[in-house]
Formats: sequence, C-alpha cells, structure tokens
Amino acid sequence: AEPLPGNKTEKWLFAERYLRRYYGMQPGLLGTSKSSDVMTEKIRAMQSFYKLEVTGKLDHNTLQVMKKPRCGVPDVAE
Amino acid sequence: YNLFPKKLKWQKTLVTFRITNYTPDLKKEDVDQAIHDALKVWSVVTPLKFKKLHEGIADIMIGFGRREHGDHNPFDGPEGLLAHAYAPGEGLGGDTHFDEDETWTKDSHTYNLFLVAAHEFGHALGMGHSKDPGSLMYPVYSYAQGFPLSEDDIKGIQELYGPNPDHKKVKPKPEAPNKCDPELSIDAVTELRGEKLVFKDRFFWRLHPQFTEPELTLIQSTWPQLPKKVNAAYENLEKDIVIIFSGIRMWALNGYTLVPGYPKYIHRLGFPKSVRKIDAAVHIDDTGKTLFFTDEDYWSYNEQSGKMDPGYPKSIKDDFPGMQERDGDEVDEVDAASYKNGYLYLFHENLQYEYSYNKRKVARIMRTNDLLNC
Repeated sequence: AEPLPGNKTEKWLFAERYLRRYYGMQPGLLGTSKSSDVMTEKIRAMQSFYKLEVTGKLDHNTLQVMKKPRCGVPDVAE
Repeated sequence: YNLFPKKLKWQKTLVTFRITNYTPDLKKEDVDQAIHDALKVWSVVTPLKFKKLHEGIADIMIGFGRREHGDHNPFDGPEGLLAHAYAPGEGLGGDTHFDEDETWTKDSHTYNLFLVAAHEFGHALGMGHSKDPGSLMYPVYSYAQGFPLSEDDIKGIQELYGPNPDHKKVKPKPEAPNKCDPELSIDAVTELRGEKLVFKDRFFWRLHPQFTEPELTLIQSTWPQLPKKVNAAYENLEKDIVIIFSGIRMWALNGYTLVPGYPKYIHRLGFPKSVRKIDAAVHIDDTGKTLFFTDEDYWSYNEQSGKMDPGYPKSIKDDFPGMQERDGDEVDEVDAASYKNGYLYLFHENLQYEYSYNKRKVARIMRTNDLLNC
C-alpha cells in the first residue's frame, strides 16, 4: 500500500479534500469549531458507508480507505 | 445499491454511445472490445440496447483525458481518481471519462479498463455507489474475473429498467457476507504474522491487533493469482509462511507476498489421489504437527520430516468426541480450524468448538462470528 500522508496537518488536508469531493463538504469552513463538527459528521458518514468503525475520527483504517484508487462520482448525492 | 436522487434514468431502451478518443495504453480494438463488453454487462440484465455512433452527439460520450479535461471536474494524475461518469440526462448526462494518467490494461494489472468502464456505465445508466464491497458499484477499484455484477447491482439496475425480457442467464456474484449474521459459517482461518485472516466466499476479513474492526476485502484484489475461493489455510511460524489451499492446489505466502514456485499439488504432502480438497488445516506449534481435515477424516503431518504420520487418516468423530450440533448429531466434518494456548478451535457451520487438545474435551461452544467481534 502507498504510504499515508505524513504529518497531522497533511492528513487533515488530505481528508478534507476527499470529503469535499465525495461527501459534499462545503469548502472554507476549517479552523472554526463549527467546521470540525461538520468534518466529524462527514467522516462518520464515510465510515458508515465503508462499514468501518464509526468514530468520527481520522484513524488509520479511515485514511487507508481514503487512499484507495476509486471512482470520481460522489458517494453521497447532494 | 443506491440510485441517484429522483431516480434518473434514460427514458428509452436504445441508448447511443460514441468513443471520442482512445488511450495509447491499449490497441484501439482492445478499447472497443472493453467498452462493448462493459455495456453488455448491463444490457444482459435489462431491456436496454446500445448503439455505437461514429460521429455526432451520442447519449454516452466516452473519452480519455488528464487533469482538467473540459468538464470542470479535473482528474488528479496517476492513482487516486480513475474515472467518472454523469447520471442520465441531456448534454454531459451519461458521459464517461477515464483518467489518461492511469495505465489501462485488459488483464489483472491495474487498471483493467473493462471493469472500470462497467462501473462507470452503471452511473451513466442511473446507478449510484453501493455500500456492498462485493458489488461492481462499490466505489473502490478491485480486480475480479467473471461476470462482474453482483445480485445487489442487478436489483438496482432492474429497479430502474426492469429485467431483460429475453431472460438471459447470468451468474451474478453473491452479496458480501455479513460478519454478524448469526448463521455465518466460514471457509478458512489462519494467523499471518500476528494478524488473523478469515476467509468466506470471495472475501476475507483481516483482523489486525491495532484495528478495532475487521476489514473486509476481496481475495482477488489482494492476490489476483489466487483462486476465487479458499478451502483451508494455516500458518507455519517457524518457516514464516502461510499455506493456502483451494481444491487440489496450494499456495504459499510470505507476509502478503506469494512465494514463487507455487501452486503445488496437495498430493505432495502425502495425500492419496482420492483426496480432492482439504476442508481445514491447523498447525500445532507445541508439537510441530499440522492437522488436515478432509471430509470425515483428519491427518497429521510432520512439518520437520515433511511426511504424513503413520496411522492416519483417523475419524474426526472418534478422536474429537463431544462436538454436538443443536439437533444432537455429532459433528463429523470441520469447515476451518485454528489453535491457541492449548486449545483447538474447530469451526462447523455457525458454531465453533473450543477443544482442549490435551484433555480431548470440548471446553466451550461459541458462534462462529465471535471470531469477528460480533
């Protein structure tokens, strides 16, 4: 498997791009407490879709699934 | 399965397509063939028919492009995004684009154009992404041979278009197993360098000590060279290999890598030709012996001498007494087996028997899926 993005910020930005693209997360909300709630909810939706443990956290399993080669159509329709 | 909101679909049964450009990775005729076959996957299970146009605007415009390629929905270079397609509709609707920065193949190497095209045409016909990892419409790429639609895909597309009136026969892939199904049985179980692998149909669950949840993966997406289904597996820690059995053949893994020189015939272990399949295998670290279960018998193999122990096969029922099914019948066949701390775990249908190897006595009976944290 490809190595996962290195530091915490990189992982966060990588996940944010992923969630924007496939889970309809609005851009530009990072950095506020409200935005992290939105991100947690989107991570939970993604974890539920992929039958991962639903924690809302960017754990190793979740990042690994995000790194897999995939189709560009969003998983959740707007 | 999932459909797009408002159940978008083509309001006609004859859908046109046009290939606007070709990838240099494959011969033109191979691309044509992959596209033809990928559309056929959907037409055999629906009343839909596809017609190829050589010029003008078709319903499904098919092309290869890299990065920004004209739809303000850019690709991302090699890996990552492979392709995308638009739901049925006017203009961009139905159009299907492949990332030219990927390497397109017609075999098991990444990425097989037929499989990706078949998935994308699912979108072009109105299918969203499925949560079923064994379905074609699952969003993550995995290689598999044979007819690519699962029962889940067929249910979805037939909700939109109905079945094929000609009732063409297809062999769909079964839905992915549910780990917490109380009736779950398994095909094989083995350790692999501290992880546990549990095989079921085309899939295996990977239980890693640091993962809280088992991870379900297609066997063929991890090891394309292995057969679709595994009958038995065991780890020999001393040799640091896992042996995988399917029918009369066996493969060896060192870590996740297949060992060259395999497959070999199981008869090289000393089985007579009448044995065509091993149901379960387990290595007993304490004795250096490996037990093989075939139908109602079991065998003991000496890993050091590379020979079967004399006096085998013996009867499972006679040597492992006390394993009773719910109807009171004695268990005389085993689906899978593992060993830990002096206990053998013998799996039969939806139950596992914790068997004290020394006392020759059943200590506990559990559900098979206890193994998967259910």
